[in-house]
Amino acid sequence: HFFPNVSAIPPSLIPNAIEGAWTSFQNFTGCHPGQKVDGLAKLKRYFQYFGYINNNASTNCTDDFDDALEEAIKTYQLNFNLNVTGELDAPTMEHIVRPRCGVADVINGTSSMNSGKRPESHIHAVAH
Amino acid sequence: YSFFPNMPRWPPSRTDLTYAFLPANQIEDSVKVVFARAFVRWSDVIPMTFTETASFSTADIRIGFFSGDHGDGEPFDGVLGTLAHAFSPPSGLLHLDGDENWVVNGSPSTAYAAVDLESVAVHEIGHLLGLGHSSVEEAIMYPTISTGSRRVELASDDIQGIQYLYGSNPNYNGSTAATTQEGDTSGSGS
Repeated sequence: HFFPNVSAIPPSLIPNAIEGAWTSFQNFTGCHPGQKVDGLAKLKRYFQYFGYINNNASTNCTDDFDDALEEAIKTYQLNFNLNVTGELDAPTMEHIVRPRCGVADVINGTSSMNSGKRPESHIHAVAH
Repeated sequence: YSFFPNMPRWPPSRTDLTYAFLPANQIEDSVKVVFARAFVRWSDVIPMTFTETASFSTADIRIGFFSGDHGDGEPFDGVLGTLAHAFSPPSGLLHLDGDENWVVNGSPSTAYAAVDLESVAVHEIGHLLGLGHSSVEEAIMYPTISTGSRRVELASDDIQGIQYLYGSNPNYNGSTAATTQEGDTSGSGS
């Protein structure tokens, strides 16, 4: 759908009327390690898609906020210059739901973004 | 800046690349102009040229808009979410999500679920040339973009990365590096 400029966009396309692919992730804001939350597996698949959780770890895609998810969040926070809390805090969630490129940030377990440039984080990324 | 694993790049002998649009998309000239501008942003800084060709099957770079599963194992997800993807050299595949609302000219607004086409095109061409994602928020190769923003000028981080792979365009005078992002950057994008 192409629009020559912003004035050509129909009012029906206001964001609140659009259910973006990741809008529902906002419901996970405040979740922390150890919890089990309905639908959290979908967020894990998001991290898996972008390379933060190993593709072979399909058995980990449960609704449990486990170690794999915590490490994925920490690596993500490093890459996007967020405070490294390992939790789904508001700034992290605000970032996760942004539209983005479909190319993975972490490829074959390593990242050349921020997380790959810090030795202690590189170890975590490879471990996944 | 970063590269794909093993730092793939177009061979040194391939400095003049062609690109084509998927015929089935029936892309209008106004959209083709956007991509032409996006390619020039990269050819301004490295010794490579990009020329449109009508022959999709023989083009070095093949651009297409697709919805959902389109056969490459990376299905698109509808409005927002993932916007586009491109493959590392020398595959030359650039795919954009046909379900998005693309703004062709001028900055979009956070008031709409629409995305600036040129911003995404410049980013994906970076992947086609061998760049990975960057943690520098001002860089073209930063992975996310808010619906209300327009980011089309290469930042110094992008230029350093691409010139590491291909060297500098002899005519590049170092004046095109941007350090700011145009448009509204405060929106969440959803």
